[in-house]
Amino acid sequence: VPVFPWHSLVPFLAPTQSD
Amino acid sequence: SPVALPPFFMRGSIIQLADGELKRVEDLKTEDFIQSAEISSELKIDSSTVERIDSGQSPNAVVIQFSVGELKAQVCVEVLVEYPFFVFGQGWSSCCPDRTTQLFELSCAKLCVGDVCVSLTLRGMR
Repeated sequence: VPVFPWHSLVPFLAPTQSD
Repeated sequence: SPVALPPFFMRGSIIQLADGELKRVEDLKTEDFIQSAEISSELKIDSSTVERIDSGQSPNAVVIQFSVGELKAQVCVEVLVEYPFFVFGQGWSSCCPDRTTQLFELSCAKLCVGDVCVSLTLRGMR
């Protein structure tokens, strides 16, 4: 059974300037 | 022509959280994403508010404009109408929940302007 990482489900939208 | 759908949105897909815990995609909660991002050294959760939803280039596509993060960066993405986003406090939502349910067997709410979606950015961007 394949296992997928949690972050593959969430869109990567934009880098932020902070942090 | 048919577009390949990401397999991990299919009901029953096994998802690994950052702490190693395994959950089915339909059982994921807002806290799972927040806690996984807290553990992650590279990824950070952002809140992305849906500003506009327009028709896309093909009949099955939509262009969604998000306002991302504290800086409210405007980002547009074109996706298939059935593509699900995770809305804070609500769960999986798409522009055509009936189609998402039909294709993925994944229960979905209707994605609307004003919804706040989970998105990711990189930590340490300067």
